[in-house]
Amino acid sequence: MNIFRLCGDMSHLAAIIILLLKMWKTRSVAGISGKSQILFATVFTARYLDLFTSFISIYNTCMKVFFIGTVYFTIYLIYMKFKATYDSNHDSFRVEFLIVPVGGLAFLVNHEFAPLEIIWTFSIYLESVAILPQLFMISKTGEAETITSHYLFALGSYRALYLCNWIYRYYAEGFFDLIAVVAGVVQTILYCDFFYLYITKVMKGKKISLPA
Amino acid sequence: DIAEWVKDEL
Repeated sequence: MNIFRLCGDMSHLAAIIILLLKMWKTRSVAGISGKSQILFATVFTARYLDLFTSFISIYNTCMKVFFIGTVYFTIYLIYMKFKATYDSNHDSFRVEFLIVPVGGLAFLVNHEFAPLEIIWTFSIYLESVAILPQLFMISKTGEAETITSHYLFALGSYRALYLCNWIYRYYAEGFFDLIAVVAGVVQTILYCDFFYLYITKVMKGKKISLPA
Repeated sequence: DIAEWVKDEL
């Protein structure tokens, strides 16, 4: 564990807590993409298959349980509890256009042609594009609530911090995972235009409004 | 099998 990875995990934790607070306080899921949350649930389920079989640390297990638990709770809030406020018309990204290519790529490009490794690779590739339905929804509605902007900033920062973690681990431990790094770079790049809007607008107290 | 398949990052 290193400071970059710890900050990354805390940023990821903060993003999920911000999202849950937004939904619980406003009792609304307006502006939140249910499809992205379903993709995140798929990512965590595919990635944490070893949750009950290999114990790494209390921290590792607690975080995995928290991430899996909260993402399914988020889906429950979107599609059941606060269903009336879910904007399905704007959450129209065709996720099959993500899942099929990502699934195919996981079969072709992986570290080892073994079931667990391919499923893990699938979760890494899927996570890098899982935010697209959410960003697509914001571009369709033309604006994002400030709290949603904070959620996205924390979520985007988490993988950017993981990139720093991988740089550190390369020099400190000689650890290098090309698949995770490339997917992490793609994932962080997808947030760049949002980061720009966040820093130039939200930091000055304005709302984010994209040219619809 | 799954036991020695370890990914230590979240």
